[in-house]
Amino acid sequence: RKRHLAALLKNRRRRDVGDWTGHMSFSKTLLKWRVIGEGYSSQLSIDEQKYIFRLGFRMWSEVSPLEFQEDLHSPLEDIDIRLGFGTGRHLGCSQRFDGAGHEFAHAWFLGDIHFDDDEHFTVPNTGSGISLLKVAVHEIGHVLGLPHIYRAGSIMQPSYLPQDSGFEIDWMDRKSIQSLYGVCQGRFSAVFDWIRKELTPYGEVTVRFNTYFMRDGWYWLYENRNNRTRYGDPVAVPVGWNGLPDSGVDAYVHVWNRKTDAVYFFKGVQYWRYDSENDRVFANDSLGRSYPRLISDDFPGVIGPLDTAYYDRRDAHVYFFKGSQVFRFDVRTNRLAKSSPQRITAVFPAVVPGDHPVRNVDASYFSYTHNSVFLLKGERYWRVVSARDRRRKPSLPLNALLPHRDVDQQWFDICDVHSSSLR
Amino acid sequence: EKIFHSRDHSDVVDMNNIHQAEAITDKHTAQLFLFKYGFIRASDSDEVQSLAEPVSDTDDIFPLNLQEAGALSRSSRTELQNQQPEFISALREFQRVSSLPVTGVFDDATKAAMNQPRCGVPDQEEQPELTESNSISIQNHTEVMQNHNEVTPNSADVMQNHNPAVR
Repeated sequence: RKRHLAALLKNRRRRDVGDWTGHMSFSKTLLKWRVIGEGYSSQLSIDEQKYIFRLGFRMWSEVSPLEFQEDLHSPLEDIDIRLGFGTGRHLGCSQRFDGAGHEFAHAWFLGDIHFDDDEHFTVPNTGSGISLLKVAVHEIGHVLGLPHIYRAGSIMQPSYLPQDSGFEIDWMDRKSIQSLYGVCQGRFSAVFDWIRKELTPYGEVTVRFNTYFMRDGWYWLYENRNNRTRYGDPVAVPVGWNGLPDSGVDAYVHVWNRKTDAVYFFKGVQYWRYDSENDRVFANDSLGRSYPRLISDDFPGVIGPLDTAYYDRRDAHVYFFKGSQVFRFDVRTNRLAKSSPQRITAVFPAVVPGDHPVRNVDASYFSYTHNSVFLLKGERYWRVVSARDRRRKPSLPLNALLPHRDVDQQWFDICDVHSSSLR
Repeated sequence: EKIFHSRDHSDVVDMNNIHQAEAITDKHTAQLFLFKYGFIRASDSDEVQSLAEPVSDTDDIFPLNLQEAGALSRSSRTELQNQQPEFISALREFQRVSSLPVTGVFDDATKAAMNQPRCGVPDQEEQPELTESNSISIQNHTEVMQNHNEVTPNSADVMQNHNPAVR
């Protein structure tokens, strides 16, 4: 026991308490967790317990820069968060449980979570009892450094409220955890609004769109009205975009005018045309040639790999970005504009001198929500001056870039999760 | 659901004899609740202070809890009940944070709230002297949690647009 205690003291989990801001927080973003061997509940199957804990950690990972990984092999003292069930005096804990009712669990900042196995814990959406998922998300919040929060809707309320069908971490709780760990940031490989036509029960054609952010092999659907991503995202690209490469895409272009309605995805030197109605890539083009095809074959003068691209309906040109240059491609004549390629700074001049992405634009994005084009690079974006802007201020040059802002101040909580928790 | 442990299914776990937590029914058990969850601070009264001495690893951090109440000597239990002012102010604080009518009286609504299943982490902690972090000035952590417009002052307009209270 002495050796074990010495080892514990020597290898005390490296838990630097950041500058004391009232609450402790982990100083790293990848956290390992494990259910203690002797700490499984006798009421739920091991798979159910693990599924629920994995989901609980994922829910926090979806709204913060933190990532969680179950670790079954490292020494116990290297595990950041240890979970276990027990009754009465349990797991060597100094606070005994009181039996069914009242205290159902407790947690220690930056440490362990114990669940009272006298309680009737249930898996999500099954009858009465205490939702283990909701309790787990609450206690994980404590371990991450959140105190009790007395606000309707907060997951950190001290008393248990029966779980409404699908509880999620709301805006204020997100800001609470982000006040400890910062907001989610990172570059995107493509951002686009995907348009689909649908028939109403009355036979009318309605047009729907959704906004998507892609980063390498993952994507999020972003709900503009709710200022957040879809619950449960990110998802692996092949899961949602049938036929696209696992590693994601460089660019998305939707050529949409009176004669044409075509969606293209570009990756490397190749491109695919996407069948929006059947939600998968086309196997062949109209001449029976199979996709993917070489970009340069069908977009003469344009050679992949590209940084990004978008279609501008005002002048019926696709703007292909590559390095510090932009290529304007006329879809009506299927030819590059005579003036192409040009410097991005020439085609998209900066309103404020020097405030410009200059080269290597990550994503160009025409947003139907904002009726504007955005150029994203790293954690910043620049909005292209729109026709409305120029009506208000005629002095603004065509396609000028307004001063940059931070991506995470316009599109909120787009967070990675650990690959092990991808569904 | 029946739960069996031994292979011959002889030890049906009787869900009825699962140990039940002691209900909070009177001022005494209410006082223990308020102490356990930090509404009655250890420093509030000397008597309570002696009960909450720093504990070694093996003892409870909260020497008072619902099972062990019986173990208290009669004299300290009555003294605990005489902590009237502390008890009332702690009760009012609990009622306030629980969105109950703040009566300072151990009424039915308060009793029901105290008997709710809940997390074992204390509500009120011994807050150390809070220092101003580099970007946010925190007077009281709870205040920051409830009013996010201050967290990122430079984007207060954004927070203003997205603050659910405004939405």
